[in-house]
Amino acid sequence: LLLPWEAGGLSEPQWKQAQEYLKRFYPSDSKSRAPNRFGAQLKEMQKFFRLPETGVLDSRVIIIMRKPRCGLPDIGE
Amino acid sequence: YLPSKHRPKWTSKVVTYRIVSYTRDLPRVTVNQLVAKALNMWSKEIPLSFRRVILGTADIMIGFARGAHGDFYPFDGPGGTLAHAFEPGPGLGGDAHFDEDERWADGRGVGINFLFVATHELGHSLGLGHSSDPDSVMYPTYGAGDSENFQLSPGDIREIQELYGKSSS
Repeated sequence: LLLPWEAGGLSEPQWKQAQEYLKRFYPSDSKSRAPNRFGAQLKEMQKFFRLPETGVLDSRVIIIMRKPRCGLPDIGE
Repeated sequence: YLPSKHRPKWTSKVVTYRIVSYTRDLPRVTVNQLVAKALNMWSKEIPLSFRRVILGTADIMIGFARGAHGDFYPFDGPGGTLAHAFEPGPGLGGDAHFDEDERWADGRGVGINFLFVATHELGHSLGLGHSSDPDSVMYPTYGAGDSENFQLSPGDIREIQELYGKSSS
């Protein structure tokens, strides 16, 4: 089995940074046990930024994640 | 944007604000002017006015801080999170905090344009959430735009007026 970041062709730090970003700005139900919670949160982000909702961490998503921004979530509380 | 019925708002027609701490990057008078300018951008569209207070507790407390600063949302050093603000309410409600680890500017030279970020954060202080419209001042990521022509988007005006109504003037 591939590790989660390997499956997406990412380094472990990149994947962890993306996870932190999504956890903070696209919070989902903490009780959720969805097998691909990461992909679901990523799709939420892609929807918000009007990108194709692929659930894949591509360069366009990474560019947005690296931009300086407001500390409040984009969705939810 | 969320529907306005789910968003808290100020019920008083006059909202007080106080600048409790400043950045070393800009003269205090500049910060005072830019905060007033940011608030005016919103208040000219709605029947709400802002009054600055020098002492005591105001509805909106504004300040610069670095790292952990007492609200469970520590800042992260240069880049990343620039600022945050709380929706209308008592206590921390309405307060706007700016990361002192950023390099703040008045629109000239290198640095984060304080007017852009203050207008965005004070939008949160009034009850607005993030917008996915890149032309909106409530778009969550920072982009250096044209300071001279900086203004609320038609969507921003529509949303703030949905919350507070239209200005009578």
